[in-house]
Amino acid sequence: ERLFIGDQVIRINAESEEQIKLLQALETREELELDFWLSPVSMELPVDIRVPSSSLSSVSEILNANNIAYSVLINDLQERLDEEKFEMMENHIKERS
Amino acid sequence: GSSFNFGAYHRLETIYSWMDTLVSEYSTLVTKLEIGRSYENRPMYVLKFSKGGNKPAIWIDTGIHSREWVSQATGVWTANKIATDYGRDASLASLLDNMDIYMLILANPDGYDYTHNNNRMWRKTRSENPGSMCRGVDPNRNWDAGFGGPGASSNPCSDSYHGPSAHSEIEVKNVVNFIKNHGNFKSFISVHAYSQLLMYPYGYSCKNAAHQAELDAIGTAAVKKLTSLHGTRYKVGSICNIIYQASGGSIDWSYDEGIKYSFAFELRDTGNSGFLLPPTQIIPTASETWLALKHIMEYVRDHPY
Repeated sequence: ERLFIGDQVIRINAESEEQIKLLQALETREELELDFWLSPVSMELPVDIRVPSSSLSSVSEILNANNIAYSVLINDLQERLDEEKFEMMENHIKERS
Repeated sequence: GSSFNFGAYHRLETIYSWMDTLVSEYSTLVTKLEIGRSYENRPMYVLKFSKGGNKPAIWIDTGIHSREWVSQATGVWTANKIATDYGRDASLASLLDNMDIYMLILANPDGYDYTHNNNRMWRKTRSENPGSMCRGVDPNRNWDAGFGGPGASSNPCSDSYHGPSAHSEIEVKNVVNFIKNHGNFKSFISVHAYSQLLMYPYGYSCKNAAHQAELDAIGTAAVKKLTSLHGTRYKVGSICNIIYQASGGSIDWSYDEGIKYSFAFELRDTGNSGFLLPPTQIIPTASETWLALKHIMEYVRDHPY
């Protein structure tokens, strides 16, 4: 099973077309293995990106260098997944009983 | 059936087993049809809600993108809602006097199973791509509607890979065959998550659909009802205008097939959860979505064409 330990989901509210274009370019950077939950489209919509732990520092550097502010939605994706799985297991046990 | 927890996420087998329970509990209203098999040979079941005969019909599919779990969970809740409310909701009874409803709750069964057992973040089908290490096609870029155009990737490793040809994915082809063979669908509704949108064609083009004004009015009214329950705010518009240009989408195909009332939902994530919407949010999400779905279905019933 794939684990997502240390992966973060970050949100960016792009402030210019230039920033949108830069984020679109990030989408094509395969080596970063970014998973765009919400793609960069316009300044009206947020951009959510799951960033693997191995790419966190690179992405942070790129964003900072381009003055793109971001917030962290999910600090450690695996923690959320563990919670989700635990809850499912509990429900399953309840239903069986 | 009474022990089933609609406020929880469930595995594929549990949902399939629950479908059997629903069918047995409401045998005069609900039947289960197998419309084909997935790439990994899982059955694809459609629940048919019908009072008999072959009436004009409404199609609802949920979870074509497997990681959007609140979609499938909303599908389960909605199917149960139709069964339990029938007989005590005059409008629903009248709807089913005039139309049948078909629900495909697990539109991407291989992907859904994969999200439970291998990779919670999986979105696509699980088909192999010859010549590539990467598997899967985005089943919402694989329809014969501007196939291969803007907003779809030709890279098999991309999450929006359109596939080698239109309807190459058996999961898509099964639905296409079913809709075409039936021949009398009047509405086609596809349910996704999570950016709170109600959309209509087109996605492959930014041109206005012929019925743009009507679709927009229906969508706006439907969303008004949705918002009335918990205050969830939605945007309404064409795919191209409110998200981005995306070719090969299901509702563009259905619309171009002549199914005028084609819509796609993006259900809520009012918090910061994305695809990991907590299960406590399932019932509020499904309940508000039901108000919009019902509005659309009633409109379709009242505006035959």
